[in-house]
Amino acid sequence: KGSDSPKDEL
Amino acid sequence: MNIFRLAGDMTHLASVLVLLLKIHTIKSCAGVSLRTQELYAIVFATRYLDIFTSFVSVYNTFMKLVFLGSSFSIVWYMRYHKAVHRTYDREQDTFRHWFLVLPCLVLALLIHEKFTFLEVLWTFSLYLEAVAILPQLVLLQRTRNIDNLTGQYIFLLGGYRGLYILNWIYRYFTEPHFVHWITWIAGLVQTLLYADFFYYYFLRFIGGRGVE
Repeated sequence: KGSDSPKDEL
Repeated sequence: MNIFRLAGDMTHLASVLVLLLKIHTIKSCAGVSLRTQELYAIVFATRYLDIFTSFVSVYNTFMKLVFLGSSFSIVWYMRYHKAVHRTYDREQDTFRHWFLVLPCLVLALLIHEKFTFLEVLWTFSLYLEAVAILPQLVLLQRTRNIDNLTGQYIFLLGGYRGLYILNWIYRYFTEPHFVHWITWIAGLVQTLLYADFFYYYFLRFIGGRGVE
């Protein structure tokens, strides 16, 4: 989930 | 997190701090486009809607708060702080930035990864950020000369997304299914818009004079 999505970026 | 992304975030943070330094200490926003600042406030407001629902890390949440707080306070300073507002170049900062918002919203409704409220607004923030610098670049050409702090602000703001592109390349090769064309193309367009600014900015370093 968090790893492959750019949503963990700013 | 990789070194490119950390460098990108620090560069972005530095750009915000340089602008806050300029506005807060010398109480001047000469050469700074209020319209670009308003667009950036919208960018962060629509990108960080998930700040309370999805926790990634303390760092992530902290930086989101910093970017939200600084962008809205810069808009507040430039609009309502007497001394700062006096230095705002209203006549020259006339780019119709609201004309950028609607096309970005329409595009986000058409091209996105998931058709959900958060995802569409998040995608909208990517498209809007790609063009948010336009009012500032237009103002730059009109005001000819700009002071060093404003030049450094724009340089750092343009550089951060360039570092993010390196981060995406790194993640593409290290994370099997990290493919996000929307993020990549928006980031590339955003960085390319700074191309001529970077050109003149480096000339300034070589020539040792102000940014023409």
